[in-house]
Amino acid sequence: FGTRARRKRYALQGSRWRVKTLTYRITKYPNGLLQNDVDREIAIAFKVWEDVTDLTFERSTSGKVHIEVRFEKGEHGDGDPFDGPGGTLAHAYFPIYGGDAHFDDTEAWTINSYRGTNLFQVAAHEFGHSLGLSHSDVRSSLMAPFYRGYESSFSLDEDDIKGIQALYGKKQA
Amino acid sequence: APTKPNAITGTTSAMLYFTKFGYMEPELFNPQSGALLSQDKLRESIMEFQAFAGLDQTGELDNSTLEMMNTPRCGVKDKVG
Repeated sequence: FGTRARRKRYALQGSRWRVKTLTYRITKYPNGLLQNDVDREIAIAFKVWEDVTDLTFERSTSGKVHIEVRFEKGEHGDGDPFDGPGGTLAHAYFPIYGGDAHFDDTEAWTINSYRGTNLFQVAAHEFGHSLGLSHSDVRSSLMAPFYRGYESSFSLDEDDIKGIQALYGKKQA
Repeated sequence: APTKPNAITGTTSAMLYFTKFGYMEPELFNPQSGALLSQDKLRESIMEFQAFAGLDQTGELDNSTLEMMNTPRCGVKDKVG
């Protein structure tokens, strides 16, 4: 069959948030990292999307929030159990389903390291789902479904920027 | 070589993967019922995955396809809606 010409680009799930300020809370931390480090990596993962839209993300430590972040093992109450190290790393729900992001706590989550699985990159990807982006078939995009290893200097692909701005508009000067 | 206990190595585990990530309708593959799936449908699912992953669309579970299927990934379906 060989290769077939195919349009490659971002995909939108079909739902989005109607507010510009979104709150989040980390309700369950991973075993292998310090809480302060997790707080920082999650914050900069949200900032990836904040930098190219007018969205802002505020961390809350109590009460009801838009996006709940949890590190869980195996079956964790949503009917989509994690499968241990490797395989599925994390999943997140689109806005219409609540926007929550769950990370497999059996993964070796790391920060600024070529070892393990980079928490920031995976979190930034998952928050793309929390905001309404589906997987992109552009291999270089953040929203491609496959983990491509740690990148010491990260930047969003043009495809990711077009996708998120299709949902929330461009960042105003 | 895949080392995970649940690594994708052949047709059955590949079908589970395709069902989980939206390349195959769940009713087409039910390991409990032993439902038969046409070779054409399996080939179609493989090619859809290969197209999405930027691989040559051979319709076969070749090494590059299996390697991609065993790459750590996000648990959200590739095809939604």
